[in-house]
Amino acid sequence: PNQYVVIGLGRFGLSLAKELVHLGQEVLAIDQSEERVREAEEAGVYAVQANARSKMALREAGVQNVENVIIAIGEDLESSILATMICKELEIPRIYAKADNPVHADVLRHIGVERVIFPEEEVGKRLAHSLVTGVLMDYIDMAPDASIMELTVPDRFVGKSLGVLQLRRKYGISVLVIKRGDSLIVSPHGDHSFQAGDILIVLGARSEIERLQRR
Amino acid sequence: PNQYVVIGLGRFGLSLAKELVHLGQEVLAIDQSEERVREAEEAGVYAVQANARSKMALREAGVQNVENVIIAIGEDLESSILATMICKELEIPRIYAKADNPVHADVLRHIGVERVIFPEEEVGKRLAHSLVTGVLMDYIDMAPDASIMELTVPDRFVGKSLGVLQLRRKYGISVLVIKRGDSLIVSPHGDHSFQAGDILIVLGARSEIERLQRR
Ligand SMILES: Nc1ncnc2c1ncn2[C@@H]1O[C@H](COP(=O)(O)OP(=O)(O)OP(=O)(O)O)[C@@H](O)[C@H]1O
Ligand SMILES: Nc1ncnc2c1ncn2[C@@H]1O[C@H](COP(=O)(O)OP(=O)(O)OP(=O)(O)O)[C@@H](O)[C@H]1O
Repeated sequence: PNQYVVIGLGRFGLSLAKELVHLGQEVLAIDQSEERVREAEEAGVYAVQANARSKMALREAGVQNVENVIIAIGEDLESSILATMICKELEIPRIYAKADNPVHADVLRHIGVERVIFPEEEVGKRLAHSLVTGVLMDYIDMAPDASIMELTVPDRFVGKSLGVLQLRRKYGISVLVIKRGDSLIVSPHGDHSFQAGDILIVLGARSEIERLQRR
Repeated sequence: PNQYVVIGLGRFGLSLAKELVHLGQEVLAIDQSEERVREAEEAGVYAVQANARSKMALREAGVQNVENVIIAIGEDLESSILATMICKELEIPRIYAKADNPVHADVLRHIGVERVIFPEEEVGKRLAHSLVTGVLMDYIDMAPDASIMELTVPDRFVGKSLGVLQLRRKYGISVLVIKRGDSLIVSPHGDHSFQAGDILIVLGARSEIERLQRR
């Protein structure tokens, strides 16, 4: 079964689908427009033509037993809402949907989406930050496999301090934030010890982060 | 003189303007629609009604001697392009413009913008990453004034190692990346010493980062 279904291949949906494929994920893309389906296929995304207002059409297209569906239909509010409701009925664990305006967003939240996405607003805010700080947060993506990832503290680290564990020296990993219950410890220093249940947000090479989780 | 001018108060422009104001910046917003100007003013953004196709109207509105102009007109390609050309003629140092499609983007680049912005595509890519890593990079924004910022290495740090400087302990600051010429050192460990000309990308409380730069 596919991991991700993207419904709607506008600029947002198509770039989401392409990037997921680029990140090695299984993706099924759906659009009612034959032209957009073809465009997606030409970009290396497996796509199927279907009308997302029809439960039967979505089932036949393969939208069931998937972990994540992203509804990327913007202008056609009815289609966006109907498609979301159908996915809810199909018991998709995580549904994400793009919203065109706050009222649209409220309806989607009522139906029960994981997260509502507002591309224009989010990029507006992000641009404001990067203009002011002069820093694009995408620097983190510039080193070939450097990633920011979240992981549960490995058992063998509980009760040990960062200074003793030397994660930077051994794995080249920075612990950026420790999430402990409701509090956030940003840039924890060497004396901080990990506690059971801590969630860590780390920066480092993806392969090293995986190695840390395995050993 | 204002620091930022935002032309066009669609969702992208309005949220950019609001966030810049929130970040303490001087902002002038411009839109041809009286309704959108009023909406912006109600949101605390100083806004003026003007048609961005007219050099005289833009001059009268105060678009001159500004550092940055962001052209946030999406659908009306002619207006977007004309406004950009006018800003070039007014010798604005940095012009940013939102583009609706790759051809639009090419024209803007030809005129000479600092950066072309594609909100839908950028958010599509970013969502792909956060779905796959399970981490929203916005966690960094969750601690009240934690920021990622870029700074030139302070003179007094040159030749000293991270282990000796103890930035986390003294300032609660993590050095995430050292940019040295064309190379990137991600999550540098304690033995790394700073060199003249290094550019640091750091995570920490904004006030502490400023304190570090001052002393
Ligand atoms: N009922 C539907 N079933 C399947 N696809 C649909 C349906 N309604 C709309 N779509 C598709 O959704 C896609 C995105 O919709 P649209 O372009 O209106 O949104 P948008 O918000 O303007 O897109 P973007 O801003 O991401 O470019 C279109 O390709 C359209 O064909
Ligand atoms: N010549 C012009 N002078 C001033 N404002 C203009 C001009 N042309 C368009 N605008 C304004 O630009 C704003 C944004 O344009 P529009 O809504 O078409 O773009 P958009 O890309 O759909 O917006 P968004 O996606 O950010 O919501 C509108 O509020 C509109 O009034």
